Amino acid sequence: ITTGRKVDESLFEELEEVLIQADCGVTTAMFLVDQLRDRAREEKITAAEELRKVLMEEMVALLEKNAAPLKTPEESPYVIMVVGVNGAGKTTTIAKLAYRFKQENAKVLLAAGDTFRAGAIEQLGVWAQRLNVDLIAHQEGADPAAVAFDAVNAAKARGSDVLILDTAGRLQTKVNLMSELAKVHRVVQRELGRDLDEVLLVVDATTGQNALSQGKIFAEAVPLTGIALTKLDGTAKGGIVLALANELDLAVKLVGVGEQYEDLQDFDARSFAAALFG
Amino acid sequence: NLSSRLQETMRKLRGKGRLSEKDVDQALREIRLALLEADVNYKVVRDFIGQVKERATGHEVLSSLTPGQQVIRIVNDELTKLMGGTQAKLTLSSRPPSVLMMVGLQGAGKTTTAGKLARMLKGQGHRPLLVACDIYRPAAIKQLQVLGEQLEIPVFSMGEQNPVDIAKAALSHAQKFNNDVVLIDTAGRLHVDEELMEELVQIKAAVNPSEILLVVDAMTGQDAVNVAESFNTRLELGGIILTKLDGDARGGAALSVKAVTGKPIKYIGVSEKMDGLEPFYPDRMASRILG
Ligand SMILES: Nc1nc2c(ncn2[C@@H]2O[C@H](COP(=O)(O)OP(=O)(O)OP(=O)(O)O)[C@@H](O)[C@H]2O)c(=O)[nH]1
Ligand SMILES: Nc1nc2c(ncn2[C@@H]2O[C@H](COP(=O)(O)OP(=O)(O)OP(=O)(O)O)[C@@H](O)[C@H]2O)c(=O)[nH]1
Ligand SMILES: [Mg+2]
Ligand SMILES: [Mg+2]
Repeated sequence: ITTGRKVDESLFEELEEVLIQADCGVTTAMFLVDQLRDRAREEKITAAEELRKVLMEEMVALLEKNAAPLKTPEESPYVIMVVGVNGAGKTTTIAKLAYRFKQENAKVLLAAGDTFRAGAIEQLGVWAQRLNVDLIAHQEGADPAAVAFDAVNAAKARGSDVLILDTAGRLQTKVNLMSELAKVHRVVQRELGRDLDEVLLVVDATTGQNALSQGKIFAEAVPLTGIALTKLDGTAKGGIVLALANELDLAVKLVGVGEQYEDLQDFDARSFAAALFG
Repeated sequence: NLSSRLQETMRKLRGKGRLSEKDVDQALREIRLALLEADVNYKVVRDFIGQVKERATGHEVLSSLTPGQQVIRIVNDELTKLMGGTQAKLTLSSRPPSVLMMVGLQGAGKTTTAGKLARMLKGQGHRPLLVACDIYRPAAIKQLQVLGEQLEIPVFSMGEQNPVDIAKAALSHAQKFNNDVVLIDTAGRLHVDEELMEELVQIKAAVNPSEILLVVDAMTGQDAVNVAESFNTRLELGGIILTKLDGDARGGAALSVKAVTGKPIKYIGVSEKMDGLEPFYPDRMASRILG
C-alpha cells in the first residue's frame, strides 16, 4: 500500500481503512493515524515507506504498553484460570498450555470447571488422556466452585507444579454467570491463600468490537492478567487487541494458531503488527 | 446512541437554515461510524452509504422539520430491505429424507444449532436424525449424542470414519428407519483450509443436501465477508444462521454476510439451550445494528 506513494491525506485515510478492516475499531484506528499525522509533521516524513515504518512502531508501542510474558512461577502450584465467551477456544488453549508445561517437565493438573455444556468434561478428558496429565472432574451439572475447590486442594496434595482451570463459556451480559465466575475465582484464591498466577481471557481473533465489551466486563468479574488470542491461523487479523490495549490496557500473552496442542505461541508484537499489514 | 447523536448533528445543521446535500453527508458520516462500530464490513458500509445517499438527499429529508429522524428512518428502511424478509423456513426435499448440512468456522455454534433445529423439526411433526460428522474435535460426537439424548432425537455416528462415508451411511439409515430429515453436523474449519473445504464439497456431492446452512457467530468482525464468500462459492449456501445474539454484539456481520452472499439469514441463536432458536427479523436486526 505504501510502495512508491507520496505522503498525502489519501494515504492516511487508506492506512486508517487498513486498520479498521483489521478490526482495530474506528476509535483506535483514528488514534493511531492521528498520532501518525503528528509524527509525520514533526519528523517531516515525505516517503510513504517511512510512514508505514512509523505506524508499525506506534502499533508495537501500543501492544507492548502493558505486555508481559506468562508470569514466572514462584509458589507451587502455579495456577491458571481460563475464561471467555462461548466457543472462543478456552478448552483447546488449556490443552496447549498443558503440553507446553509438560515439555518443561512440570507436573500438570487440569480441572474440568465447565460442568454445564454437553460433552465439555469429556472434551477436556480426551486432552488430559492424550497429554498424559491428571484431571479433576465432577459430574455434569456439578457446582463449578466445588470443582475449583477440589482442584486446588488436589494440586496441593499431589504436589502438582501447574493447575489449569477450565470454565464454561459465557456471554458477558449474563450477570448471574459473571457472578458465578467471580465466585469460582474467589474460591481458588481462598484455597490457594494468594492470587492466581494467571487469569487469561480467551478472545477469538475473528471477534469484532464486542471484544471490548468482553474485556471490560470480564475484567470487572475477575482480575485478568492477559489475553490469549485464538484462531489467528485464519484470515482474521485480530486487530481488536489494539483496541483492547488502547482502551482497556489489556495485553496479549499467547496466540493460538491451530487446533493441535503444539499450536500455541508467545505473543510477538512486531510480527503481529507486520502480519496485520501483510 | 445513534438516534440522539444524529438529532444533535442535524439540530446544529438546521440552525444554519435550509439543509443542503453537504449537511446530509455529515449525517451519513455518523451513520457510517455507527455501522463500522457495529462490525459491518468496511466495503459493505461504503456501498450501503452510497446506496442510501440518493434517497437521503432527496426531498423527504431536505424539506423535513426533523431531517435527522428522516435520515434514520431511511437508513433503517434500507438496512431492513437489504437483509431480506423473514424467511424462517428450511428448504426440504419433496422426496424425503431431506438432508441439511451445518457448516462454519470453529466454535460458531454448529453442534448446538443442529440440536436446536432438530428439536424444532420434531416439534413440527418431523422425524429428524442427527449425524455426527465431526470426527476431529475431542468428544464432538459425545457432545452431539448428549444433545440427542436430552431431546430424545436419534444420533447417527460411526466413530472416527471418513465423514463422507458417515453421511452416506446416515442417509441409508434414515431411509431404512423412516427419518425424514437428516441434520449433518460437520467439524468447524477455516474457509482457507483447502483439504477441509474439499471434504464439505465431497459430503455435499455424496448426499445432495436440500439446504446447506452457514452458522456465523454474531460477534464476528470484518472477516465475516471473507468467510461467507468462501463458503458460499464452494458450496452454494441455502441460508445462514446467526448465533449468540443473546449477547450485546451489535451483529453487523448479519449485513456483511447478506450483502456478500445474497443468501437469507433464516434463524438466530439466542441461548445455549435447545429452545434458544428464533426466526430472523430483519427490522429488529437493523435497529440493533444501528444501535
Ligand atoms: N483454527 C483454530 N481453531 C481453534 C483454535 N483454538 C481453538 N480452536 C477451535 O475452536 C473450537 C472451539 O474450541 P473450544 O476449546 O471448545 O472453545 P471453548 O472456549 O472451550 O468453548 P466453550 O467451552 O463451548 O465455550 C474447536 O473446534 C477448536 O478446535 C485456534 O487457535 N485455531
Ligand atoms: N449464549 C449462546 N451460546 C451459544 C449459542 N449457540 C451456541 N452457543 C455456545 O457456543 C459454544 C460453541 O458451540 P458449539 O455448538 O460447540 O460450536 P461448533 O460450531 O459446533 O464448534 P466446533 O464444532 O468446534 O466448530 C458452546 O458453548 C455453545 O453452548 C447461542 O445462540 N447463544
Ligand atoms: Mg470449553
Ligand atoms: Mg461442533
